[in-house]
Formats: sequence, structure tokens, C-alpha cells
Amino acid sequence: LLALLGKDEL
Amino acid sequence: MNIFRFAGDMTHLISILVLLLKIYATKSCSGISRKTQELYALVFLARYVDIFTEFISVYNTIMKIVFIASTLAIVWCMRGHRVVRRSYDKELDTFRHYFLIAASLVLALLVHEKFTFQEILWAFSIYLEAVAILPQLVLLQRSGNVDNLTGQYVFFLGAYRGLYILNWIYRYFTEPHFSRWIACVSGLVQTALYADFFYYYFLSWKNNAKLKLPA
Repeated sequence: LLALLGKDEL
Repeated sequence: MNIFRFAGDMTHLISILVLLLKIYATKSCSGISRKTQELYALVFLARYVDIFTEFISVYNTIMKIVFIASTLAIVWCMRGHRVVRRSYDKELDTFRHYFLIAASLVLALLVHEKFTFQEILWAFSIYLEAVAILPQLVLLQRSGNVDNLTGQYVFFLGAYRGLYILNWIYRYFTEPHFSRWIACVSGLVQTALYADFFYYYFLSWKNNAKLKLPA
């Protein structure tokens, strides 16, 4: 989910 | 992780290292807006609160620590270092950046993914990052000419945002449910702020002249 929301970005 | 994002993170890192180099090598922070650095420190502290709870990757965690530490080091240097702080353009760096903080906070309370403490902070950090460069751009306008390290600093920051937009386009086409509209819209606004700086930066580079910004 984090990746989908872009929360895996800095 | 795609090449655009990795390149974006690297140019972001380079921009911070260029600034640290400039301050450390010249023992001067003239032409640098301390308010912009304080805003960036706030952006990273607000956005990386999840550093202890959400482990995404070693790379992600290390970069978060590096960004927080280097930005706090710059702010400390500009506030606390006896020699450096004397060269701070206090009378030029007068942008009322508290308005930027208040506006970003209000906007984050109105527009966010979920109404949770962490999400509000994340949205706040995204909005604040979009406008954090304003005190620096105003300071550059006021001081007229730009020494090349500060110019390079703003250039790398702009390049980081431009690469991130390519990253979002890439992810939009490669990942089915990728939705990052808050960061995308905010990132576009931020990149637009750099556009005019890039225009003058390119002109000065082409004419091989000192970078002069119109007053």
C-alpha cells in the first residue's frame, strides 16, 4: 500500500 | 525504484552537499536564506516521522537520516557558528516564512489522504516543500547577482523536482493504482517556481555572464 500511495518515496 | 527517482534523490543530495560545501569552504553563508533552510528542516522532520515505524528499505532509511542531519547541520551552522552567522544577510532574508508554515498547515488540515496525525504531517510537509524555496528566491532577487555555488544549489533543487515529476509520470504508466495526486500537484507548483530561475540561469550560462536576476 505504501508504494501505491507513493509513501515509499523520500 | 526507477532511474528518475534515484537520479532525483541524488541531485537532491548533491544540492544539500553543495550548500554544506559552500558554507564549510567559504565559512560564509551570504546569499543563502536561513529561512528556507529552516523550512526544509521542518519539511524533513514532518515527513520522516515514520522513520521509526515504517521500514521501507535500507536506502530509504539512510537517505531520510542523511537529509534530516544535513539540513539541521546547515541550520545550526547558520545560527550557531560564530564565523558563519556573521555573514548571514539578516536584513535581506526578510520573507515572512511563518505565513508559509501556517498556510501549509491549514491546507494540510483541509486536503489530505486520511485524517490521521501522520497523514496530516505528511501532507503539510509536501505543501511546505513546494513553497520552502520562496525565501531563497526572494533573497536572490534582492541580492541581484548570485554566486555560482548558491546558483548551483537552486539549480540542483529544481533538477530534483523535475526528475521527481518524470518519476511520477513513469510510475503512473507502470503501476496500475499509483495515486499521488497531492504530491504531484504540489510538485508541479514547486517546479513552476523554479521555471523563471532556470530561465535566467540558462541565459546567464549561455551568455557566459554573471547570473543577474531582474529586480
